[in-house]
Amino acid sequence: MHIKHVELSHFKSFGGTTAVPLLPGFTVISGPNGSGKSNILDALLFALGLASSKGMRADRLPDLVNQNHIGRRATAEASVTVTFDISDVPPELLMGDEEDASANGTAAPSDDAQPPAAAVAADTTQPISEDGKVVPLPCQGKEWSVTRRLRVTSQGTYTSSYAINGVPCTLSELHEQLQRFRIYPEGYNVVLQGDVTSIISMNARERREIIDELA
Amino acid sequence: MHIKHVELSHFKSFGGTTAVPLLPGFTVISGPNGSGKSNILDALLFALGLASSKGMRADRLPDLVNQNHIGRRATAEASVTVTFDISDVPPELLMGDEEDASANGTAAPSDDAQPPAAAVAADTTQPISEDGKVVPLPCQGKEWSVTRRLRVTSQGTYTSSYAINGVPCTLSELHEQLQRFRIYPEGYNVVLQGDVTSIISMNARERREIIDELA
Amino acid sequence: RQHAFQEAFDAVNENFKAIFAQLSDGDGYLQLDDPQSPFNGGLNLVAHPKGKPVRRLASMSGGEKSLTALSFIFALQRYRPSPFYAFDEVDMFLDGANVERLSKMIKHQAQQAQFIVVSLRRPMIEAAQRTIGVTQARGAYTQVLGINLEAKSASM
Amino acid sequence: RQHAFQEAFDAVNENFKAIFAQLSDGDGYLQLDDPQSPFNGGLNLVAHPKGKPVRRLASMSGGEKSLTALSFIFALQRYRPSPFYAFDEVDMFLDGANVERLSKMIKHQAQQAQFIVVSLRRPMIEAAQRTIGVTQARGAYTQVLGINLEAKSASM
Ligand SMILES: Nc1ncnc2c1ncn2[C@@H]1O[C@H](COP(=O)(O)OP(=O)(O)OP(=O)(O)O)[C@@H](O)[C@H]1O
Ligand SMILES: Nc1ncnc2c1ncn2[C@@H]1O[C@H](COP(=O)(O)OP(=O)(O)OP(=O)(O)O)[C@@H](O)[C@H]1O
Ligand SMILES: [Mg+2]
Ligand SMILES: [Mg+2]
Repeated sequence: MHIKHVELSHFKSFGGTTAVPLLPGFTVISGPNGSGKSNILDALLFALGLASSKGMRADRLPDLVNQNHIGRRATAEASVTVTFDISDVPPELLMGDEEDASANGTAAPSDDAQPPAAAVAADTTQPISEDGKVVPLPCQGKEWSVTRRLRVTSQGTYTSSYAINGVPCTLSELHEQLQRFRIYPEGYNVVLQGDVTSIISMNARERREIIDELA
Repeated sequence: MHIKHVELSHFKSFGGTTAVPLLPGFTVISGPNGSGKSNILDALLFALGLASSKGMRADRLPDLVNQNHIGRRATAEASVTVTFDISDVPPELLMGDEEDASANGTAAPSDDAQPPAAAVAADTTQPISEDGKVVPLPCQGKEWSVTRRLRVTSQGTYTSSYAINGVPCTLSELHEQLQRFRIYPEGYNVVLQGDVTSIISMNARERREIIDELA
Repeated sequence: RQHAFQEAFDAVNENFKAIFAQLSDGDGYLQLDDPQSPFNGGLNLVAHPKGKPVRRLASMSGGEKSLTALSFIFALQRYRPSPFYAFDEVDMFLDGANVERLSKMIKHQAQQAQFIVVSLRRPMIEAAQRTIGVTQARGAYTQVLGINLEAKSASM
Repeated sequence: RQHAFQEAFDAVNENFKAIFAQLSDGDGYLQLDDPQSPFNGGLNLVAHPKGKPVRRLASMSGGEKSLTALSFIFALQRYRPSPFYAFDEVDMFLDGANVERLSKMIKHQAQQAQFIVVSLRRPMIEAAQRTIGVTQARGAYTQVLGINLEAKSASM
């Protein structure tokens, strides 16, 4: 499983809509100071709900909307979509509707929560819509995407919403699926600028708890 | 005024006694990771009493004595001597004995503390010893040095002592003279590894207090 | 619960020893404050970079701390792989030789997971399969440009 | 007391504006929370690196923060010079072009004070008048070697 692309709209230093395609393996992001490299990582954290606003160097969420974009309208919106290639992911890792799971003969083992059509199982070739929930077709079992939108009014109030494969979901539903993919908010797979030595300066108990989390 | 050399004896990664000569102007210190570059700056802070043990990456002062040196004896000693070239320093900046100051016709303006022969005025060519305090001759008004010794017993107890031009002094006497040279413990003339952006992350009041100190 | 922890701890410890030896050219291992009942205490990293005698973690140099921390992160990864890793300037304290050592390890780990590494250091850029160049002209927005080093052609 | 503060503040502010413009190619200045009674509030740095609109300090990039902080340190220096300055890897966040800009400023400031700068970055090493090389062989102590770039000869 890997990230196929990240699409940023009006997010931090990204005006307009910018697509950043990514391939499996080893990619380096480089460029001058202040050009926007760390902002791309903030976009990943933003879309996947993995950090607070402070964790993305913003005092409050509205600071994340591109400043030019905010100035010009009653409501400004920033959004980020992260698309994963899941063609090598076993179907049981995907949380779907109960019908979806049984239709494939692989009932998801501990699916107490009833997430909306959160993923498309690898073999599905038609939308399942018995309860009115439609699974969008373009993700032909090979892609899985998350979109987060942040709308800010001119008075400064804001709303943030998540969607998986175009279907709205809650943050906890998103986290539940991400956990199955082994992506965790407290995970050590994202190391932000200046943080690498924090593992050394943290106290011993916090360090042990990292192992607790994994076990 | 500038540092002429730093001599390190059994201090951190320096075994034996090592002299680091320095010239005015712009010097770079470079080399591989873990070789001892930052330790040289710790030595400056140590000798001039500008930092706590934590400020030199040591839990306690005994951690500063070279580990090999400590293992082998009942009492191990580490010392650092910092020697300044003061040939361009106006004599009134040097705190000397009252006799010393008056002998040169430039009474030090606010010398309430009676430091021991803390410095040699630029014109002195003979040791002043009316009260038994001898001003060592080799610093012919051109040099001014500070030595700090740290003695650690095998049980782990320790003593630390300062001397100016070879004559014992207290830490406050040392700080008083350093202040006249514009070297302060809270000064921003030493920026340790990883600390450069602390000016940005500190709160606004702390930042204003930096200006208070200078004013 | 303690059994699950012990199994995780032992696996991560074995990984840490191997990775630390490779990155720091020395011996390192994990140590529990209280091996009999781990939840009573914490977890310590014992590090001897380049065969130096053990010293407290805080007194290591900037480069030594970075390599020790990265060894721990890679040790966690080998036990519980994530699909992707995003590192922002984790090489900032490293000298040229250590940047190169780290870039070779990332190249190796990238066979099993996707690595997205922000870096300004040349050995890291040269070790990657491709570079994404990011720029922002004065008064403009961030622009992104992709350079595929393996195919040696600019794209986008 | 407030008069002394105001005089110091104004002088440091003027220095900061000039130095920030040189290092960050943008506008920056100091701002008091409460200009009428400074001791009631704090001091803020307002920074527009490369002409970008002002944003909170925390959201600046690593390189931008470093240059802003260094501009403040140099501004203090020009007001109350110390005899020596010791900088340990203050260039760790800077891209090559900014390391070079910083090294030129240090070269200039070094006409009035002694600068001892620990650095791993080539433009900084090349700008200095001399380098002190530090090494530690496995199992041995730190060794120091002096290289005088101006005289192009090794000493010690
Ligand atoms: N909401 C926003 N609107 C417009 N620009 C923004 C916004 N938030 C942040 N920025 C800009 O993004 C820039 C920082 O980008 P980023 O941190 O990604 O830089 P970087 O490439 O990582 O640089 P460095 O190498 O110095 O770490 C800053 O100049 C900041 O002004
Ligand atoms: N008391 C001591 N006895 C012996 N060695 C010590 C002592 N204290 C610290 N050291 C060693 O000094 C080394 C650190 O030196 P220093 O921090 O100066 O490195 P550095 O050259 O600044 O490296 P970097 O480029 O990684 O910052 C460590 O390897 C540490 O083990
Ligand atoms: Mg950055
Ligand atoms: Mg160092």
